[in-house]
Amino acid sequence: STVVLVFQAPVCKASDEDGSSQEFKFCVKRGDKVRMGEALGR
Amino acid sequence: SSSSEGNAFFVPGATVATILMLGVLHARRLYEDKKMEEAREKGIEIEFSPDKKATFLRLMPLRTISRIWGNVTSVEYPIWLRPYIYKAWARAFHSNLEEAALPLDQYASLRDFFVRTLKEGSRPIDSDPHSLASPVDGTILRFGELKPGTMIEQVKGASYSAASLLGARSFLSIAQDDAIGEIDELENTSNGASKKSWWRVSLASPKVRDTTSVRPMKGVFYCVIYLKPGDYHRVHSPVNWQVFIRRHFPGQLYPVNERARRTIKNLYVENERVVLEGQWEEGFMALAAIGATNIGSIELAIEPELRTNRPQKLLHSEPPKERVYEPEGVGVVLKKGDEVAAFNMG
Repeated sequence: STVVLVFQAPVCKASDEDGSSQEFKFCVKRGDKVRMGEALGR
Repeated sequence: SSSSEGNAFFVPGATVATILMLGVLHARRLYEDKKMEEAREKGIEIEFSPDKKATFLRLMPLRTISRIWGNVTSVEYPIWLRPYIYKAWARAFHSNLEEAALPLDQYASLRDFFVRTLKEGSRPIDSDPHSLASPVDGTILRFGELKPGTMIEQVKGASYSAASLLGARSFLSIAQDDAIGEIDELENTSNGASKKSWWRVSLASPKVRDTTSVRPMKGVFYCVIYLKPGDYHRVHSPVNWQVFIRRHFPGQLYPVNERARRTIKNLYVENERVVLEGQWEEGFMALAAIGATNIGSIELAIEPELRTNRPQKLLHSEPPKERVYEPEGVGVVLKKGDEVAAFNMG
């Protein structure tokens, strides 16, 4: 079985008033084993 | 006497031949898997290459086989036998039995054991409010950004569009709210009707600037996760979101293992699947749960009455079966980590 997620997220670096980046980045690699609840991206 | 000796010789001979044949096939499979693993480690892309097995699979009544498998695995075992069977399964498919919520002898059948829940705290949910959590245990196959005109790659040389995966039905009110007038309305070329949908708007013009704030431009991303037979087979919510609509696409039930991915074109688009679509804080969110031969039916926690993998004569002849969740525009509110669905055997 397979699960596919399709979603919108910020793409360009833009800063909030506090200077934080809002760009979405995946924090996994192809072939990684993930467990439910672990972050795929931020 | 000579006749009984002959039979005694014949039966073990046939059995040994069968075992040998299965052993050779298994060894060949292991060898191919190892070669594939080595190629992947070297960064060599697996390419699409249809083979005879794929052609043969297309002729097989896989949905029927899947339902028979479901019936076989629903058979209740004697209590004393259950731990032995589930331990054997766990050894074969590398499952962690210590995580199971119940003692092994309380799972009446393999089917029950397969969709077992986990002990409290086995899967801590990432606490970052801006993270996207994995909805399942599994292996990351693909991920990335869907730029205009691009498709999701199954393997090198075989791709499918997000539209064909999620369905083409419109999501009018949400799209209109989110588009903020900056997106040209797409014309439905097939029937001339004007239709907007979340993903169509997003894919056609993925970098949408919200004019009302300094929020960044939005893109459309995807992530494909494969669940092996030994993995925990329940699906959870990746973020806080509202599910507006469910689509059920009755379809084939091809296997979705690595070999199938590189030999069966449009695998994910042809297989039976359930798609949930809605909205999270960054916009559109869709989750597609795709079945396979052994894991043929999908159960929704938010819609327990939904039945999939039912006997059907004609597949792909009708549009997907949809359900808009009430109240319209609000839908079903899910928190990150909430259980959404489960994959069942057969």
